[in-house]
This record gives sequence, C-alpha cells and structure tokens, in this order.
Amino acid sequence: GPMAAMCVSSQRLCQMVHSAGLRHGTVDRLHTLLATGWWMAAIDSSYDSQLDQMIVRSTNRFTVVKKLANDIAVLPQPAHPGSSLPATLIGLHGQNLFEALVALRLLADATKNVHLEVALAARRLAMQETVDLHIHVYERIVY
Amino acid sequence: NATTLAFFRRLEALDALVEKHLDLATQV
Repeated sequence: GPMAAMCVSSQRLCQMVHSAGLRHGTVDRLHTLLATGWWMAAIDSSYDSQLDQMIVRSTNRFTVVKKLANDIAVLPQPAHPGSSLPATLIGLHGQNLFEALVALRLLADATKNVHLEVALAARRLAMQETVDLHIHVYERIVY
Repeated sequence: NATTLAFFRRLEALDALVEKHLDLATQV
C-alpha cells in the first residue's frame, strides 16, 4: 500500500544522501524527519500522498545533482581527493564556502586538477544546499 | 519564500562556477 511505498522511498532517499557523504548530521536529520512523517501519515492519511510525492521529487532532484558531482569526481588525475583544493577553501562549509568560492581568484597557471577540485567543491555545496532545502520544506510540513 | 529564493540564487551561482572551472580545466 501507500505506506509501504513511502517507507521504501524514504529509505532510498536516506541511503542516497548517506552515500553522498554530506555534512555530519544531515542524514540523521533527514531520517528523523521522514520517520516522523511516516508516523504522521499512518495517523492522518491526508499526509501520505503529499509526503510520498515530495520524497520521490527529492530523490529525482538529488539523483541529478549527485550524478553531476560524481561525473566531476572521477576526472582529477592522479586520484588524490581534495589534494588540489586551494587552501582558502579547505575546511569551509555552507555560506563561508560559498563566499570563498565566489571570491576565489586562481593563478593563470593553475593546474587542471585545481579547477576540477574547485568545480567539485561547488557541486558538492550545491548538493548539500539541495538536501538542506528539502529538509527545510519537510520540516515545515511535518512539524 | 525567501529561503527558496536564496537557495535558487546560490544554486545558479554555483552552477556558473562549476561551468567556469570545468571550462578552465579543459583549457590547461
């Protein structure tokens, strides 16, 4: 039934977000929200179709963003993840990373890997932002 | 709402940055 379908789509979304390796706590937050939503849908059937549609939309959107990130991640050579990331970006997250990315000025002789690592950092931030926005919307519905 | 608008603006800016650096990566 719809509850079982929602359970499966929730687990799939959590698994995808987990495998993306986003900021600590993201998967836990999403998992708690979806579990809460599942119980609310069990009590009030007006929730289940709305939530299930949202979960499917989130999964579809996230699939696209994650694929784009994976496509970039395989390009740097040799494979030393993050080793070519400019020092001004290391350890930054969220708004700080966004501002540093926008302000970033690379030297004209920057290597291919540096550009690829910067592109990957921007894509990974877009992935985190996408998940965060979807979590924000779920929170407004569930709580 | 404001959160969604800010999100789409940042996403557009990030997409542009990705494009720019992928282009530069192919040039070196």
